[in-house]
Amino acid sequence: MLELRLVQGSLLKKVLESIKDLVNDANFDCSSSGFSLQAMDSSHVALVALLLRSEGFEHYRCDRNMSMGMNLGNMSKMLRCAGNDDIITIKADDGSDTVTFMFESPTQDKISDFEMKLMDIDSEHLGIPEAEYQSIVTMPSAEFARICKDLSGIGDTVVISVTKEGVKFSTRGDIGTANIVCRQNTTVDKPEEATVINMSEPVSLTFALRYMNSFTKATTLSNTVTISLSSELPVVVEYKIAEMGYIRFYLAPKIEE
Amino acid sequence: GPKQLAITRFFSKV
Repeated sequence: MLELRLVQGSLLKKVLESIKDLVNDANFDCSSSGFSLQAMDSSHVALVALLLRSEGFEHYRCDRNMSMGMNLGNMSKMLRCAGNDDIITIKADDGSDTVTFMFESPTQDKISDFEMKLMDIDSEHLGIPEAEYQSIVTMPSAEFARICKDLSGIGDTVVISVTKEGVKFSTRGDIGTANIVCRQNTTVDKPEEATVINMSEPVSLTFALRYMNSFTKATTLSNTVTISLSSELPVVVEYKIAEMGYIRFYLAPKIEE
Repeated sequence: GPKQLAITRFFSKV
């Protein structure tokens, strides 16, 4: 038996909107510690890892570990039927081939339930090693989204370079080139407007903008984004989910042949 | 252009 009650249901709606175009089908894993997901995109270039800790739910019951295969497009269709202020409860019985999403309006005058068919997904679970990253940049998520969108109008790839001067996003395409430098800026009114660069070694890596742009669909989940880079590793683009956990996108770099 | 690497090159199956 599984029953998870999330008062801020909009978080789950936003999570789905941010991953449904990257991943078609995924297993949601439920344990006593939380509700999580790990899935690769169909080209096996990017990986998304989601964690919603049990403490973030108003009610969290998970009698035994469960893995529920869901089509994210279908799940998104159902969650779109929940209001932004609705409380969302996820329910499933042991061994059942369906999951139920229940939506309650804040005033309890409208209660809906949607039952969705589960699917068997033979997904590979990858081990993500703990890593010390050479450069970690935290910046406003809207700024990062703006940069990715702007650069994708000019080129297909972005070179992210971190030096002690700042973080540089560069692209090149048929019409020309673009360089955007964001310098460390901690003298702002609000901490979420700061750009903070923690660099132990300078790093420069090339990534496909198509994926970066897809990751920025999670911008609504957090005011800030953290980009962790090391020369021999996929980049990690992390959006914290208030009080609950995170959504992390891993993207393998492109290298010169 | 540069070659896209696969994520599975960095993270192995568990």
